[in-house]
Amino acid sequence: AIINEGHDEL
Amino acid sequence: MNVFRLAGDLTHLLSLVVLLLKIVATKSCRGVSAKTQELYAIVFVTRYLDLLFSFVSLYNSVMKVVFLGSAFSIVYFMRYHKVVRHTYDRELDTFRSSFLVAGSMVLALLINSKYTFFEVLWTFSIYLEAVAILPQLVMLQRTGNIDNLTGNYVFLLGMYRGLYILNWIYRYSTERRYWQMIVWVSGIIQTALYADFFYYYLKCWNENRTLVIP
Repeated sequence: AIINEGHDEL
Repeated sequence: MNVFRLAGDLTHLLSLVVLLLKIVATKSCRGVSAKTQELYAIVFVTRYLDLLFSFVSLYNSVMKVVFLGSAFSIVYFMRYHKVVRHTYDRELDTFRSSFLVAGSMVLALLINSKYTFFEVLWTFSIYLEAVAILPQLVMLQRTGNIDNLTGNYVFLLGMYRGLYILNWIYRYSTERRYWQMIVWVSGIIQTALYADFFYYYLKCWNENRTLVIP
């Protein structure tokens, strides 16, 4: 999977 | 993942369980703002579009699906369930939520960290979440006596926001290169909106009487 752009919170 | 973040997420989850429980067990959504619930459904859809192309952790993905599912279930009950929909206080839920959507979209187009489709929609969801509780808070003021479950639902939502602020402070002091100004400013504004409610909630709880917002 592509690592997201830093949005690791809900 | 730290203890504040986990406690915040679990409190958020609990608030949704409490709301669904109230609706399903009492077959009533009295005092609950459908506008706020629809705004949350929009917030979750626009924020969790990244389910389709990014993976952070199994925990994150499962929670996103659960939040989406619960938000749409609540809207379904309030708008379409053959019994519950008749208990919706339409005339008390008159906040013009379309202004909140339009305002958040304009702000997201103006202030964002990257001008891409998904990033602008994500930023929009952050701004919209900050103000999505407003129709519910206005409705509580108009409702008079507020039942325990509805009061607890809003209290838990406010707790979740407070715990997220502690999570940011913790992360900022322990992680390098952790900086998300848009989220912080929106989150602090969002939490501040609950101040008034918290004051009356704790006051009534202290005096052991049902919640009334003057």
